[in-house]
Amino acid sequence: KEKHKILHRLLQNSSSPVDL
Amino acid sequence: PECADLRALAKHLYDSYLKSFSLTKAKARAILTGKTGEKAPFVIYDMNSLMTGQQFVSYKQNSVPGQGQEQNKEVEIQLFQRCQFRSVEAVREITEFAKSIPGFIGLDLNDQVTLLKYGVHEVIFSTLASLMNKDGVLISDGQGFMTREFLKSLRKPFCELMEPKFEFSVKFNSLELDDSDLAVFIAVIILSGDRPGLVNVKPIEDLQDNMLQALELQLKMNHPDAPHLFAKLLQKMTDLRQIVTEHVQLLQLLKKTELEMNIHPLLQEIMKDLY
Repeated sequence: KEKHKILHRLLQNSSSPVDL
Repeated sequence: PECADLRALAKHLYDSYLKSFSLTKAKARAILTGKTGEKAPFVIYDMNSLMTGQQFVSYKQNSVPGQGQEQNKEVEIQLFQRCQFRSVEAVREITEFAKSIPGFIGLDLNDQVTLLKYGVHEVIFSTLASLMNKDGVLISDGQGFMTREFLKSLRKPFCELMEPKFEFSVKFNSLELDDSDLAVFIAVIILSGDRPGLVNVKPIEDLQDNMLQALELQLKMNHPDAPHLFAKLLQKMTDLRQIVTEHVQLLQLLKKTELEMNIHPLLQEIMKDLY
């Protein structure tokens, strides 16, 4: 899960901005 | 009644495609053929026009913190960083689209991640073809047009980045799909049950079977004069995997050799242990 934390976040939040 | 369900599914996917993606093929083709009535895109064909174009073409990502420091870097690196930011935005759009596919959010969360990890680049290169013709590609939401020759003139290995995508797009565009076809096609790509590391394959295959039926019917209805289109399109899925493999290899090379360059964390996540 740690390995893909941004993908997880995108899947679980609606349209959250992707921070750097 | 089964046909009606498949048509409703195709319609649903088309609606969410229109909501998820900023520039459709219909709009891009109108811009490329000069039929929008708006002003033509600014053409970038050499370093001078690139410099001039930067004043006209607004880049959304300029508002992203950390971009200021990029301005002192080599042109190739700056261009590549902009490509990366567009790719990150595309991943966000594709994720939103994926979540709208009936049954997708009911899948195991780790499998959703795996499907996106393996699917996003295939979707990016299928939809990028909509923005391309044999001579160049639309950039910045259609405000600019960067020529294929200019991209080929960049120093190695950057000159090798886009050429395979142009070659694919010329063949793919000859199928003359429209946005309503592409919507179902990319849902089929996302729901591929043969991605490495999937935990629960059966429900993914069941969803994809249904999508494939919807795609076959969609193509029959929308392209009655092209009886082999469904088979031709399925063959393109193999070409897409090849393009993604080569793309990821090139990015991994860039990461090693271009020390000035930062790969976005989301793209790193996707590329890590991919192929």
